[in-house]
Amino acid sequence: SSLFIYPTKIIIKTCGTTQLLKSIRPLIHYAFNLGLTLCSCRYTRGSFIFPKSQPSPHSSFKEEVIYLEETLPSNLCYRKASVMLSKLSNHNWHVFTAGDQEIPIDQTLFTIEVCMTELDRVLARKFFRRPDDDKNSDAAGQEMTELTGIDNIIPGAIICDFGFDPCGYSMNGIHDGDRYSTIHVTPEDGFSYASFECVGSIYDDMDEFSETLKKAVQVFRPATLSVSTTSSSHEVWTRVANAIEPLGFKCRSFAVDEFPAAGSVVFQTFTSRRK
Amino acid sequence: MAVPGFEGFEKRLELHFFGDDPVSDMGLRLINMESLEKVLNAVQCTVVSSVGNQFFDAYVLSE
Repeated sequence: SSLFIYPTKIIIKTCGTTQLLKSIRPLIHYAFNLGLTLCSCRYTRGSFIFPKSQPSPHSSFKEEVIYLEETLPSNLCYRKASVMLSKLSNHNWHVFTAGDQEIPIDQTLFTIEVCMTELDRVLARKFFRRPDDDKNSDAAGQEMTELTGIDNIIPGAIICDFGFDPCGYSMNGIHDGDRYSTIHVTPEDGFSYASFECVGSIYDDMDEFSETLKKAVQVFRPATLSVSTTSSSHEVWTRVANAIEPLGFKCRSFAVDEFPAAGSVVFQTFTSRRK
Repeated sequence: MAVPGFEGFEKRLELHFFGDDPVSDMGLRLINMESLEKVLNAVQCTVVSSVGNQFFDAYVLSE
C-alpha cells in the first residue's frame, strides 16, 4: 500500500481488508488546521477477489458511496458514482468523484492504474522471500526490485521498496521532480495480483510512456489485466492499447465515462492470447 | 468454507485541497507523523518505509 503527500494533494492506496474511506474525516481535519479545504475527491477500485471479506464501509460499492456522500463536505456538490463494466466477470471498475464547482481541475495530468491477475508463475516466484534469507525487508525489497527489472521501468527513479515476509512486495518511485509511480504485488498462486500506477502529463513524450507501460506489464506477464486512464486527452488511452496489444494481449472490453472533478475515465480490459 | 487468500485489489483515494491563506507552502506535508499514524490507524495500516524530495513525500504502507 502507498501514501503520497503533496502540499495540496493526498493519494492513498491500500489493499487487503483496510478501511481506506475512514481516512477522509481525519485528513479533512488536519488539512483544515493548516488552512486547507477539501475541493475534490476521487475514489476508485477494481472488483474485489474476496468481496465477502471486506469490512464496513467497504462491504459493497453501494455502501462505499453512501459513506462518501455522508462524509464529504457540502461544497463538493458535483458528485457521480459509476460502475464501469467489462466483458470479463469480476473485472469491473468502480469510480466515485466529487468536486467543488469553484475549483477547476488540472487537465494536463493523467493517471494510469493497471491491475494484473494470474501472474506468470515463474515471474511471481521472484516476489517470495527465501526461507533462509537473513535480510531485512528493505534489503529484500531492493533485491526483488533488481531481480525483476522493476528498477528499469523508469530509469533514474528514486525507488523505495519493501519485501514482505514470507512474500509480497511494494514500491514507490519518485521521478522527474513531482511524479510518482507505484507497484504492489501479491504473488501467491490462485489469487496472484500486481498493480502498477503512474502519473504523467499530456505534454510528456508518449513513446516514453508506452515503453514504461510495456516494461511494467512484462515484469509480471499476467493472463488478464485492466487499465484505467483518467485524463482529458484521448491520446492516452489509445497509447495504452497500442502498447499492450503487441505484448500478446487482446482487448476484450472498453468503457468510457465522464466524471466531474476528474475528466474522462477510460477502462480497458485485456487477456493474454496465450491463455 | 475455504479460507480466502489475501485481497490484492486496492482501494484508491485522491483528495485535493485549496487554501486562500494556507499556513505554509509545504501545506499537507506539515502533517506530523503522529497525526499520520492516527489516520493510518483508522485505515488499519502503518508506515513501513518512506522517501521524499522537495515536491512530495512517499510512504510504503503495511498490507
